[in-house]
Amino acid sequence: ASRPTVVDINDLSSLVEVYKLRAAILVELAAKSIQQELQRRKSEEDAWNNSAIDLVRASDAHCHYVVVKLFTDKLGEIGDTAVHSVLSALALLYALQGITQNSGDFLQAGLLSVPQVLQISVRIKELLSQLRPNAVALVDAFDFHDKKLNSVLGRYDGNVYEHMFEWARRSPLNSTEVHESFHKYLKPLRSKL
Amino acid sequence: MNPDIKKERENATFDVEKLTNVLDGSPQKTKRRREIESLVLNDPDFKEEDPNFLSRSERYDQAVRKSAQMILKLREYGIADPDEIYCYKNCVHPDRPEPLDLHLGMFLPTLLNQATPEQMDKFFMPAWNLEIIGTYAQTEMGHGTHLRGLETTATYDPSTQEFVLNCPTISSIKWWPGGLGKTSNHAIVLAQLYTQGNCHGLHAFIVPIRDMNTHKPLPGIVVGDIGPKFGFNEVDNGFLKLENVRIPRENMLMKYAKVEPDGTYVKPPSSKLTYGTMVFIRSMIVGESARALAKSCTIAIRYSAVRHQSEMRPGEPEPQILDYQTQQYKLFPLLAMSYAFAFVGQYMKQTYHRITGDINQGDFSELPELHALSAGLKAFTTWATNSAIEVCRMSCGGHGYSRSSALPDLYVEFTPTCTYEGENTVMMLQTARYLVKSYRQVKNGQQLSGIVSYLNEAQHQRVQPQPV
Repeated sequence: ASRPTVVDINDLSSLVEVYKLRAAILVELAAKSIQQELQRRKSEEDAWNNSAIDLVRASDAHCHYVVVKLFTDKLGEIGDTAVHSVLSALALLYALQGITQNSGDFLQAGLLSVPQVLQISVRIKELLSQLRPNAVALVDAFDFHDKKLNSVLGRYDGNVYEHMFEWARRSPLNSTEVHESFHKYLKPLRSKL
Repeated sequence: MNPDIKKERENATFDVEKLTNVLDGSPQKTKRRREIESLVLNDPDFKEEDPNFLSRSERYDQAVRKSAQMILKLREYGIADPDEIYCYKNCVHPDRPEPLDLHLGMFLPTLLNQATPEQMDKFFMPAWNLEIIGTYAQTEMGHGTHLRGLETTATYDPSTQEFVLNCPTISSIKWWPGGLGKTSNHAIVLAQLYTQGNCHGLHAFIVPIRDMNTHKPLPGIVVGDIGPKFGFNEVDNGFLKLENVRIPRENMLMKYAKVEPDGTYVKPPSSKLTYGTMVFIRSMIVGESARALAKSCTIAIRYSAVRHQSEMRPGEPEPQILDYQTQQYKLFPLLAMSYAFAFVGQYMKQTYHRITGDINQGDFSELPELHALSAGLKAFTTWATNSAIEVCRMSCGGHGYSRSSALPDLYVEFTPTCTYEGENTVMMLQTARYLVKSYRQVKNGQQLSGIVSYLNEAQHQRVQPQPV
């Protein structure tokens, strides 16, 4: 067997390998489930249906690998050092978070050890702090004009509360100080009680 | 400018404009996008009443008015590039589907991909000039993702060289297509083709449904709006019941499959070609996921920067919400995901255009891989984004529930992507079919190419878990 791959949880290309192997192992698991069903004399259709959960998991892992791979590949195209640095932190956060959320797959497949998974949780917290100063700038980069974003909470100038109050006052229910229902129903009700 | 958010921008360690250029693809594309946006955002003709304060009928009316203006102005400015049309349209109807979506996004592309030159002459220019307003009627009341289950029939009558289209059962009524209820006067109808007593599966037929002048339904056509939904308020998703409607033979889209005048059927070169439009749409949905998630993160993170709550250290002023680790843990992985999906969206668009270029040269070799990849990534990204929008909304506290936040709309307008253009679980199973087939090829000693080639490598590779 070839030399085992050493997983460095701070190295994106190493994480791409781990995602790749997770996907390959889950594809193999699904294919073998179909095989076992066929050996139990199930029809082809029933063998596939009885393996559907494994099949969906395999596809999900395949897509997850593709996303992590493409994000990592994209970093190779970024020339600006500062942009490269902040995108690398995002890519690492995305890859590590994916491992945390699917740690069972990686542990079950023997791709990572329990101490490594614990180390990943620590690393994620470091990345959160590292990204904190750039959070607003990272969403500013999407460059959504306020009229496109259409959100009082997401306004570029951050003047949320003033504009929320203004928005509420424009609501049709506020077009009159006293809504007609008061005179139609509530006031007559009083005289009957 | 709110002082908190001003300080946030002063803390940034990179040039925002450079990252914007990366997301657009180049500085030139950023410049061009902003030009197009300003054409709309500064145009008084697109001024609108806040849709949150309108009835459904008023919202539909306002959307049609703006769409009509949009078509006129796209002509006036000579904007014809699909990406630029898309950008313009997204400004006119921010985060909202609109009544002409299927005309622009399905009817015209399907004509381009599947009509013969003669059919292009007959239908394309009238459609381009909105004389023909079309939709794409595939889904039925009882049949959606499983296309082979569609029941609507198209039976060829050689004596009159016509197709007879019919919805034989209540479950075969076409149901859901956007713009079908009140806007369109034509539909591309997907139906099971019968000729010379044989069924040849799903094919596409151009069916007139309303009179081109009076806009009244034509004989044999029962058509209307399906009523209010979770969102999509501006779209007249409709129903269409065909009662033995006759159309000329020339109305079957015959760039690939054909029916000769005597009823002889000619097979298409690849069974997947009818899927071409869906692969295009699925590839674009990946970009939609990125956009919707980016907007949700923008709203949640900017608001978390100006919102102050609770007390981290006794006696100190209320800190910004964004300083709480739990808030960062909710939002920053989603921010990372929106960048990840943005780059996947760029990749899918490039790959789609490359492979359709090959198809036009007669090379279908990569279509199965593209079909599997677009299906899987459509499911993967929409499921993840769907959950993420809810996390962003709830991370804004009570105000995330106000429509003024735009987060409820982002959710209800996005969530159908998990179901339409292929229900996500079925999409994942379609991708799995391709993966298992590839796996079996590896077992038979074949060398794979493309994005599944790792199945070859993985046979030999092992990973050594490391003690920390």
